[in-house]
Amino acid sequence: MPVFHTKTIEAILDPVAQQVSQLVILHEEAQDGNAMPDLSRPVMAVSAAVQNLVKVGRDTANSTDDKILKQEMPPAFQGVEQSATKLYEAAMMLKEDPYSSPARKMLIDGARGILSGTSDLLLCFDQSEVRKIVRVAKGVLEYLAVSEVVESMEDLVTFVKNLSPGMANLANKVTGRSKELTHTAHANGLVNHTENLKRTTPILVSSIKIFVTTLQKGGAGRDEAQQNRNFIIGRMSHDVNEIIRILQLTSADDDDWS
Amino acid sequence: IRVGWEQLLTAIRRYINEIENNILTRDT
Repeated sequence: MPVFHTKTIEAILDPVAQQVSQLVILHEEAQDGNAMPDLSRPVMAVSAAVQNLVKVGRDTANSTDDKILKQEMPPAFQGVEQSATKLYEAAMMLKEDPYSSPARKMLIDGARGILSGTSDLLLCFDQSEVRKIVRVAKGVLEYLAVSEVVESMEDLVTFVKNLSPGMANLANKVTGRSKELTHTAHANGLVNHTENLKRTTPILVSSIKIFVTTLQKGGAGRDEAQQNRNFIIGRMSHDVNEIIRILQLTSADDDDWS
Repeated sequence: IRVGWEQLLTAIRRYINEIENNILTRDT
């Protein structure tokens, strides 16, 4: 089961996470009693970076129209800020007493806290990206239902003109997302359902065409044509609903996926 | 350990800047 949900988060977070865990092991093994160096300068640089991150982050939270993101970001900032304070306090303690083991522990806690706080932040943003795609998918779902009121060739032309860009937009976004995911089964699921949609969209159009033709010819075969059209709408709605479901899975939901 | 901590703190600072530049400033 992949540790990181998307390749972007993996690329950003993994190198630093590796370094922290290596240093923690070094510290736990190296009960060497060596004096710790004066870390106040690098720690101040980290604190400054955290302050800047939080400022930019708060601006982003204020400007986003994603209410959930607006709610979820502040706690992540607090976590990061508190951890940066721990780093600072640890550096000050070590200046006083370079052998202080509580200060070492605090240093490690601070570094870990920054990682987990920023990881939460990255996940917040990632879920916001997912919500954008789900909105597009729901739009397509709603428009598929419109096909049931198409009863003339003109309506069909309008319907196709509206459906095509929405479907193309969804396919692009979902394909892009599938390439981001580290969980191959989720990624494959998205690709498969998107391929289904691409394949069945023209079939839907021709089924509506046949239905409209039966109306124009006085209704002979109308029911059968309607059933066929509805069956295809059902299939496509299923694919879109599956895309929505898979998009919202995190690796933590792995069990119900399997 | 000395080099380790300075390296790590520099890496954390760079990592935080990367989040700010690549993630936060994207249009939400």
